[in-house]
Amino acid sequence: WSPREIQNEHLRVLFDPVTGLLMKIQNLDKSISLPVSQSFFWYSASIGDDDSAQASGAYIFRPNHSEPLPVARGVRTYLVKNKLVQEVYQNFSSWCSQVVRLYAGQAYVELEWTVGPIPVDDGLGKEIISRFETSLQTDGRFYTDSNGREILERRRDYRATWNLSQTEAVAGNYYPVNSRIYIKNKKFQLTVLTDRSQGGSSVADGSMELMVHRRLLYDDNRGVGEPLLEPGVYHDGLVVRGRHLVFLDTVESSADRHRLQAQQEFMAPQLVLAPGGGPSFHRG
Amino acid sequence: EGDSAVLRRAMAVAQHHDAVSGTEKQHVANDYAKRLAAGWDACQVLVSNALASISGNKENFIYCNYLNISVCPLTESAGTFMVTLYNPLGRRVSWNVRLPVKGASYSVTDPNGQMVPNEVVPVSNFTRAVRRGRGDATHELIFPASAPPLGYSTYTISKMANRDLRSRLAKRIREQAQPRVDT
Repeated sequence: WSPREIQNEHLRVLFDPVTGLLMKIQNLDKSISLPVSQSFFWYSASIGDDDSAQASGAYIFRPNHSEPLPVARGVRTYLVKNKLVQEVYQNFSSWCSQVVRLYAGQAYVELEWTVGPIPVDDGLGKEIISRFETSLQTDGRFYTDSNGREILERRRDYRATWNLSQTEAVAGNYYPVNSRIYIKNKKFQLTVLTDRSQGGSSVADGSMELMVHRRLLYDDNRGVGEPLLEPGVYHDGLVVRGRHLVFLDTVESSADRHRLQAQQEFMAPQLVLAPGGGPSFHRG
Repeated sequence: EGDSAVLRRAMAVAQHHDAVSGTEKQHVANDYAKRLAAGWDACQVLVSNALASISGNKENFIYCNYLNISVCPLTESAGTFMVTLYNPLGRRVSWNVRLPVKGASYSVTDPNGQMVPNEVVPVSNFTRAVRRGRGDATHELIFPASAPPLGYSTYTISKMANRDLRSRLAKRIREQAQPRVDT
């Protein structure tokens, strides 16, 4: 048995009963329903090929295929549901999991992912992405922020100031995502807020992806002199945990949502704990 | 004495393009992390002093850096504790607080002494797998909180004993047994 949906006052999130993956998001306030599949994939890192000796490394993202491999085709899931929160826990593999979460009153879907330690025993460097696939007709366009401020339009396989001959179908379309990325058609917009800077792209119409973790075995010969192979405290690779906040709204209303929430993420409340019962204090 | 200069210096070093993009050697990355951690340590004293000064209470303020993996020695072990939310934004914000705990039931009161609804959920296996011996909280306490613009709110949390649970359950059964009158 796997959970079919979670819902609050504003949103309903539906899951595929067979795969357990996110399948559809509905904005109940605006009666918007969008098929959205979300899953984790990995690009196999290039170590150099006939076209170029360039390996993927700290400076360079260079997958050896344009199509990433799924971390899992189906996930094991379970549901936690109470008055304050509804959560679907998705287990993709021993090193990749996610919680899809809706708090009461919250107008966005929270995806809390945990990725790592990335296995490299097979001798392959791996670059892990979270990909959202929708039916939106996006005409090769997607949007990323410029350091949390201006939003810039990005066009696939296009540069505004010169005629581009694209040689890297994926990497050549990756852009910095400091706080948000979105795709839209004439009516609806799907926005993802990140909790840290990541690389992101839309390599196909209606699709949007963010790179959440990478572990590589070769130096890219750009100066750092070592592969991007951070060992972590336990010397088996880093585990990263982060959040993506997903908004589905009309194009007109989306900025009002993601701008305010991004402020709240960037300048999040600071939690300070205390056992209590301390003496009163007055500055001298 | 608190000192923000240590963190300020570490942040200045971390403006280097290698720190921003992650193109530094591993031992340099370790040094960036060490500098930032030392900076945050010194800033914690500064924030504690400021909170003591503003609130008029000299508490043993504790900062749990591993809350994202449900680790916090204080909340795991204490029967009663306080949570202060400082809001750096110029508008009121609402926030869902999640704290690692070991108990099954808690009472949460807001700054006005009003009870706040809360829930306790089990710590997931995903989290247990990544915290690797750090902390042994079995549950997470969740409650909605809010803080005023550029200000703070303090919530008090108390673990409920079994007898409190029993009396609450008995009260709920009595309420359900009685017909409700809507006015």
